[in-house]
Amino acid sequence: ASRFLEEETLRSQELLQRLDAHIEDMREDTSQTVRKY
Amino acid sequence: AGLEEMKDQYMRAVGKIRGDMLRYLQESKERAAQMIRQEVLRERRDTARKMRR
Amino acid sequence: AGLEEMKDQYMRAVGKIRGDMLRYLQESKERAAQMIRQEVLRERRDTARKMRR
Repeated sequence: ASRFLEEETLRSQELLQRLDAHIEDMREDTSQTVRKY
Repeated sequence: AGLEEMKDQYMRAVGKIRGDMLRYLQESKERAAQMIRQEVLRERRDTARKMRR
Repeated sequence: AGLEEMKDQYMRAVGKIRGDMLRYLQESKERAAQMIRQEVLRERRDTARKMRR
C-alpha cells in the first residue's frame, strides 16, 4: 500500500512536468504570435 | 500591445488551471492515503475477530 | 488573425492538459483496483494460515 502511494507521488510529479512542458510550449507559441503581428 | 495583453491573460488562465490541477492531485493523494489507513485498520479488526471465534 | 491564432494555441494547451489529466486519473483508478485485489487475496491467505495454526 505504501508502494502504491510512492508510485502515485512519482507519477503525479511526471504529470506535473508534462503539464509545465505544455505551458512552456504555449508560452513560446503565443510569443511568436505577438512578434509576428 | 493588445496581443501582448491577450497573451498575458491566456498565460494567467493556463497558470490557474495548473494550480487547480495541482490542488486536485494533492487532495486525491490525501484521500487515497486516508482510505488505505482505514482499510488496514478494518482488516486488522476483522482478522482479530475471526481469530477470537 | 493574431487573436484567433492565440486562442487556438490556448485551446490546444488546455486540451493537452486535460488529456494528460484524464489518462493519469484513469491509470490511478486501475492501479488502485489492482492493489485492492492484491490486498484482499493476501489478507485471505494470511487469515487462512493463522486459522490453521
